[in-house]
Amino acid sequence: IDSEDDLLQECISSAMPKKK
Amino acid sequence: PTPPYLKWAESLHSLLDDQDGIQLFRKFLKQEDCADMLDFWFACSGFRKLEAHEGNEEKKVKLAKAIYKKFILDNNGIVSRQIKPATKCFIKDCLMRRHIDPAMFDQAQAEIQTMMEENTYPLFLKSDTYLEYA
Repeated sequence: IDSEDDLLQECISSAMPKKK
Repeated sequence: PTPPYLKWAESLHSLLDDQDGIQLFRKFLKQEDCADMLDFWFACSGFRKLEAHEGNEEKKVKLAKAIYKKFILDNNGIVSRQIKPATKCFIKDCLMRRHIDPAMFDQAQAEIQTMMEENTYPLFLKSDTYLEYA
């Protein structure tokens, strides 16, 4: 379950804009 | 130069293109109990961006299932309630046939985006959270 959550978090972060 | 918080009021996309804007919008959505909508929107974008190099296929299946399980499966969830039944069926069908396509969540994402554009985003711009920040 943890790894599923991690995967989801990683996916969400990957779509966020990078710090300007 | 235009301050960032004024840019956020131009469109949902200008808001979601800025880390501080996202953070503030998320704070507002959390108060309204609908932060999942934002997470889902970004999860869909992240899923679409996953590249198709070797070894990624398993990861894609796992991720698609995780997104489905967290946001769509529970019919009472805030995201699930905003997505059309036909769209949910389409995603479920893709998963069952293991037909994992980068665009499989696009329609669901569009439905959530419309909901944010018409509802939570205008409310955010009028909220104390935004006004106090501005």
